[in-house]
Amino acid sequence: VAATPLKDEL
Amino acid sequence: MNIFRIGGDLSHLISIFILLHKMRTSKSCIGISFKSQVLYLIVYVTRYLDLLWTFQHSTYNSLMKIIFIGSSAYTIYLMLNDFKPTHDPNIDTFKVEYLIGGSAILALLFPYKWTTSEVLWSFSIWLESVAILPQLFMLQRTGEAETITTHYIFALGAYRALYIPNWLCRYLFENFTDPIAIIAGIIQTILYSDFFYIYYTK
Repeated sequence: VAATPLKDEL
Repeated sequence: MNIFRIGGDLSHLISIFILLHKMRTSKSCIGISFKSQVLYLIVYVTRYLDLLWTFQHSTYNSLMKIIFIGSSAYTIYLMLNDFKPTHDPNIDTFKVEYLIGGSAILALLFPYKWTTSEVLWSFSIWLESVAILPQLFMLQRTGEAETITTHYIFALGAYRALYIPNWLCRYLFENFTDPIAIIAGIIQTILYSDFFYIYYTK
């Protein structure tokens, strides 16, 4: 499983 | 960052400012659903836990997260202390247990990853999409709402509504997609749509 991308929204 | 994303975040900030300004000038919290405010605090705390390990990634995001958690906690503090006598729990009767339970089930069933932070993030997204319901329910029960309260709800609704064209832009230009946020964001905007309609026609 690919690492979850950084959440860049609020 | 595109114009819709900035517009959405700005709209969110404005909604907070309107709410606090209204309470401070009228010295009351009449017309404000305490339950909705508590739901928003739960939303911000569960979603922005990542402040602890992503703080340095974006000053803008981190600052906004702190403002959202802080102002939400402050609003609740004011409602519990300074303006407590003006809060009438008898008209704030929406059953929030269903909203919290439903969001928890969706978060546990479809997170991007089964980790604590991802499940809590997903929970916060679903809960945010329905957190306004106690407020709308209260508005419906009391009938006439103060103009300022409707401005608050409008600004808060515009925030997630503006995220939709933002997601479209990001899909087209950055190949970015976030199905949980998009589905929940659309549901959230639909819940506001009746209110938006009345807001525009009055």
